[in-house]
Amino acid sequence: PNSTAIPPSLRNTTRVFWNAFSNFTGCHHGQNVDGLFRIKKYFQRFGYIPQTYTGNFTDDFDDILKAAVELYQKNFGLNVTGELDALTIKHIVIPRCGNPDVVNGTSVMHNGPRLHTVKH
Amino acid sequence: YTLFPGEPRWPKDRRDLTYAFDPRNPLTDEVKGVFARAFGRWAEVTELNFTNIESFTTSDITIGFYTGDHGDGEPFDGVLGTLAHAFSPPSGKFHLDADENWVVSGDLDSFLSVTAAVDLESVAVHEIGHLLGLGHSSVEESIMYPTITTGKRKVDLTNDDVEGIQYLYGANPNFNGTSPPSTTTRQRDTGSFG
Repeated sequence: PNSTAIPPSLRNTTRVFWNAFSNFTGCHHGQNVDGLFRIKKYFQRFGYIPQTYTGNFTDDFDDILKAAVELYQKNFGLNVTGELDALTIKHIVIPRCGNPDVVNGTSVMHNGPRLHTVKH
Repeated sequence: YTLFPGEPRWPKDRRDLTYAFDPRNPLTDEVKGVFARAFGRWAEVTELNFTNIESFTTSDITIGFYTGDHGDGEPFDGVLGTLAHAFSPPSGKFHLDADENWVVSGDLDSFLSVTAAVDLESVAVHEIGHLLGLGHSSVEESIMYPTITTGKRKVDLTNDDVEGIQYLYGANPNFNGTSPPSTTTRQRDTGSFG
């Protein structure tokens, strides 16, 4: 396509890609949804699925994705539903820092036990 | 606040840190001034000092704007998505996505016509936190919270940020310890990211 006809903000396919996460709103455990493997990559990028997992991601909403969604929801203070509900999806597409939230399987954001806390 | 595993930090004998910009990025003094202000916010509450030098190869901290795959295994993704990333001490690498619509100065309101404008200083303050050893925070108002809404300016350290950095490096004796101003909360809806 003639890229000049596309607004600058939409020329990059990745931006469209992140917006496309909205299509997964309502997805839950047990479903198979075309393209769902991409959101698994998102969660692995930010540490919610261990980097040690090297298998090919499928489009199945499996236990791995459910656990990742739950941890993400817990970290950001969302309702822990384990589903890709509207609030969770809305939060996922917010621009963010590229550094992971979970390192070596340990959540670095959860309000519970942290890697380090100091009481003042 | 959180720290990276192993609590890496710059060594005690290196409280005067240098930073340099990638010479392949022709940045104006105005842009460099944004980073200087961002470093200053952390220097204000610690004994760390930051000096801009020309030598990119010998500097403690290196700053560059890049697009897509830039060689560190963490490719940027174009407009929005991930905005920047930085490595824990003593790496000193600070990378920003050159595809973003970075706002360098002026009132963010005047950039409402620009799709997905992102305030550069806000992101710089956050990433410098990583360079110094802080991880992401679960405190939404803190600088080290991992997300930032487009059109939002958030540059003031919160108590959470100050406690974290002072755990790593101690307090600036000249810092009076008063709570920093609360987070600036100007915010505008921008498309579906509002």
